[in-house]
Amino acid sequence: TVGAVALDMNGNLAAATSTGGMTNKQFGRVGDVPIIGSGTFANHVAAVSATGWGEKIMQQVSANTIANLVEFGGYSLQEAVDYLLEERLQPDEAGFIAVDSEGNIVMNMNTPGMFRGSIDSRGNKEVKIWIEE
Amino acid sequence: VEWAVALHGGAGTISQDLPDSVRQQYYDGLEQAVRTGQIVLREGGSALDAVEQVVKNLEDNPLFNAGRGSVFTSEGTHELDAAIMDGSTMEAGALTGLTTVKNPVSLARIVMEQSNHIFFSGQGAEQYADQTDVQRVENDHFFTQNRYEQWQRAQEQSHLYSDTYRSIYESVNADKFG
Repeated sequence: TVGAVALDMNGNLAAATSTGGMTNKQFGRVGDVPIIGSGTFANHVAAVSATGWGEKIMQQVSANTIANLVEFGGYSLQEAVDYLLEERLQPDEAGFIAVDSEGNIVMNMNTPGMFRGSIDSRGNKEVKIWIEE
Repeated sequence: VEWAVALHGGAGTISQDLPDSVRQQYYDGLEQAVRTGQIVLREGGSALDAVEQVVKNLEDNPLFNAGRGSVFTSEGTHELDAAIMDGSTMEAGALTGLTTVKNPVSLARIVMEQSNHIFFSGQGAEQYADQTDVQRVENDHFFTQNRYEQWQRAQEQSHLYSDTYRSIYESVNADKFG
């Protein structure tokens, strides 16, 4: 699975996700990626793209829940992503990338690794694979 | 922060024993995708353009499980899913089960911007693609040897599972990735 989230100069947010699915998948199985609100979501508060075990990500309506925690729960983007990863999902199930309307970027996972990268207008840049990098 | 972009190429158990050359390929691929988003946003492009271009870049990179380099279904084919959402309008487009669209994310954007609907599946998604000018490819465009060998191993394991019964969760847990 691949995904991207962005904030532009006009303050608009967007998210996109694309996948080949799960190896050896059967019977028209569909994961979280094309389910708006689960694997992909954006509004005026946050943009989120997910990756991992699709069924688990769907059960938590994950991407929308992250945005809702920020909008209605008073969570920071980091706290919202961490809440999903630590309280709603089990270890080894998912990773999220997210950006909020202030340009805060969060890339976190409860798996050993996630291919990920980010950059912002201040020149903050990250390209990482494993969690402990 | 005037603009920002983040991307992922899948999460899971990624071996720390990757050969340096392969490890570098992943870093280079991620760097290239980051640059793609940077260029769009730095030049004043929209967040929507940035996420589409970044995901297209990753779909075209055979290292990642999307577009070229996608995993195999149990039937030995490739089925692709994609979605895009514009936070400024709450509009969205999504597709599942595509087999001949080179860059599913671009078709998702067309669904969002040009159709009255949000989500097309399978044959209907392919028929919708017929009405657009998105680039089409044969299904084997998405083939990579690495994914093929991964699929063969999964097939062998699935036969073992059927003999000794494992739950779908155990089976998925053993081989989930992205």
